[in-house]
Amino acid sequence: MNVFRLVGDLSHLLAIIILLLKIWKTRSCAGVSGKSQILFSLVFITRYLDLFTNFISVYNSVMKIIYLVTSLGTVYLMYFKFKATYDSNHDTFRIEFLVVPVGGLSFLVNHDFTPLEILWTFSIYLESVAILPQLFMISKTGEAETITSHYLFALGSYRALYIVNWVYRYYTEGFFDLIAIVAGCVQTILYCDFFYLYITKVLKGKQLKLPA
Amino acid sequence: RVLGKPHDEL
Repeated sequence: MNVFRLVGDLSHLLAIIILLLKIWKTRSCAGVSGKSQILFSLVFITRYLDLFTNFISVYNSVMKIIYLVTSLGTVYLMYFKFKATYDSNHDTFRIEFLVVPVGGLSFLVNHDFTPLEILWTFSIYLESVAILPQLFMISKTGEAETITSHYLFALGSYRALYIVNWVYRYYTEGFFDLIAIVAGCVQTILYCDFFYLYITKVLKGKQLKLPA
Repeated sequence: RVLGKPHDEL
């Protein structure tokens, strides 16, 4: 464990908590893409299947459980409890266009042709594009609530910090995982235009509005 | 080469 990965994990946890609190407190999931949340739940389920068979550390197991519970809880809030506030008219990204290619790629490019490893690879590839429905929804509505932009900033920062963690681990342990690194770079690049808008607008107290 | 199997990152 290194400080970059720890801060990255905490940033990820912060993002998930921000979103959960936003939905719970405002009793509304307006502006939030339920499809992205479903994809994130799928990412955690397929990645953490080894939760009980492969103990790494208490921290690792506890965080996996927290991610699973909070992401499924968010999906529950969006599609059941506060379903009436779910904006399905703007959340129209065809996620099968993500899941099918990612599923195919995980069979073709992986470290080990075993079920657990293929599902882990699927999860890594899926996570890199899972935010697309959310970004697509914001581009359709043309704006995002400030709290949602904080959520996205924390979420985008987590994988950016993981990239620093991979550089650090390469030089200190000689560890590198090309699949995770390439997918992590794609994932972080997808946030770049949002990062620009967040830093130039939201941090100056303006509403996040995408150029129409 | 991928070391540190199994996956020890979240």
